[in-house]
Amino acid sequence: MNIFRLFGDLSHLAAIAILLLKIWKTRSCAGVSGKTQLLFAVCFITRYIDLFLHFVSLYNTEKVMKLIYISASVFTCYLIFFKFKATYDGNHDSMRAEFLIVPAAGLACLINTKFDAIEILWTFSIYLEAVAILPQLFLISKTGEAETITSHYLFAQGSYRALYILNWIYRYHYESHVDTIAIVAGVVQTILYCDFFYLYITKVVKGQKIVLPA
Amino acid sequence: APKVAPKDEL
Repeated sequence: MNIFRLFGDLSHLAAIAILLLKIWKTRSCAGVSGKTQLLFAVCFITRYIDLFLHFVSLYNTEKVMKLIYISASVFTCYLIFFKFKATYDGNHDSMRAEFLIVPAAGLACLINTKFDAIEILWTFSIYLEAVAILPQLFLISKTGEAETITSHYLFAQGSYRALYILNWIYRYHYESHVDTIAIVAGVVQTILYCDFFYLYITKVVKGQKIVLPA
Repeated sequence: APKVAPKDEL
């Protein structure tokens, strides 16, 4: 474990917590893409499928973190699609998730390290996570604005994988550890946030709200 | 040569 991965995971946890708090406190999921949250839940379930297959006692923080990620993302989807369904902005959350899931699944079958079920599910999860934020960014471009709290959520979510890139550089240098699939997908994922990062740093940090030229 | 990573990351 290195400092980059530690802060990456903390940033990821923070993102999940910020979103849950936003929805729970404001009792509304306006401005939040339900599709992105569904895709993240699918990512966690397919990536941590080993938890379900051979459930071993919660003997380390990693297992606890995996369970937190899965339960928090499923609970977030429950809040969006059931509890606060009336506030779900379905009209603007209109990016076709199939256009992300099918290519990720296809690519996972073509480019993977081992052609077996668990490995392909893991690879699918990595590819899907890289593009899972697109419906959320699409929604913001459609509504033309993002609530400040949602911007903080996006910043934490984007920072997590950016920190993981630093973690991979560190591990390559000190542990000669390399996972090309995760690295390439992580770089693509982080690039998708660049536009938002620019807006966040130039606007939200100065207390302004993000308003896109609609 | 760098070895392929074990799945030890979240």
